[in-house]
Amino acid sequence: RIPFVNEIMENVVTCNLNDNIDVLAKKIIDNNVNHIAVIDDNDKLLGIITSFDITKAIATGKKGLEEIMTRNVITVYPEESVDICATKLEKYNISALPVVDRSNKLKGIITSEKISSLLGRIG
Amino acid sequence: RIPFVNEIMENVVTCNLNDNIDVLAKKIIDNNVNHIAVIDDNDKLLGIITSFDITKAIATGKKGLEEIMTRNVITVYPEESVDICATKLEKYNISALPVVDRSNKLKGIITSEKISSLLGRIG
Ligand SMILES: C[S@@+](CC[C@H](N)C(=O)[O-])C[C@H]1O[C@@H](n2cnc3c(N)ncnc32)[C@H](O)[C@@H]1O
Ligand SMILES: C[S@@+](CC[C@H](N)C(=O)[O-])C[C@H]1O[C@@H](n2cnc3c(N)ncnc32)[C@H](O)[C@@H]1O
Repeated sequence: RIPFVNEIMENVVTCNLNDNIDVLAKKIIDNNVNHIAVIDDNDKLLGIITSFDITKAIATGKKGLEEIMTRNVITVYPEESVDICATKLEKYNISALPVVDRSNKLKGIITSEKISSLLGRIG
Repeated sequence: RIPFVNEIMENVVTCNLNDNIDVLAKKIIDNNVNHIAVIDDNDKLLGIITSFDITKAIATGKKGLEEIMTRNVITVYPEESVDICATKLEKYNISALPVVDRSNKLKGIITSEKISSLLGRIG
């Protein structure tokens, strides 16, 4: 049986629009993750920032969070099936999907690493 | 049937020990990938650098390639089964496995994104 999103989603590291790139880089390293969700004061999803975007800041000299974050975020709902996630990740060439409820409130995250682990011997 | 590594491995972006972090950041962005394999003049694998490591350079102020690259690389062979990859990725909390032959020559790369796509509807 293919699991539902809410069965395998994980906690997500978050930040707000005031954080600078140095703070974000430390959050990524300290939490050993590649993805940070940008949220407002009501936990609504505003954007996503990844280690790829921090790398882009080095490659292009951009300095501000709003310059490097992705605003148009591909997301999934908790009650969707995980094969839908695998299809979305492949279609958009991305490695994580924030999980939101119907009012766009952040609930968790699904990564390609987590989906890949379902295929492992111990999965 | 679970595929073998050589059936789904992809081309990998490479660099050598002389490249600096700015050059690596541009390679990551221009190729739209998160992983770069560090090789010698005979295509032997020396290390791996990811967008996570570039982010680490920002968080710690480290400047040299050899300071941020990972030398002790977890790899797989072309004839291994893909479920072995999924298990190794999960065990070491990493998102890619360089594929090498028995003399440690680089052949390709397997990412958690590629394995995840096997689970998708179009997989
Ligand atoms: C297009 S991917 C290419 C590299 C690699 N496939 C990866 O996902 O890191 C990198 C970009 O995807 C964006 N991204 C990551 N997850 C996303 C999501 N769920 N929705 C929209 N963009 C996302 C990041 O902000 C980053 O700019
Ligand atoms: C431990 S992971 C944690 C974050 C996330 N799981 C990921 O893979 O990006 C990040 C570190 O893993 C290292 N790494 C990536 N692939 C590797 C591999 N095949 N063998 C050894 N280290 C690897 C990178 O150099 C980086 O320092």
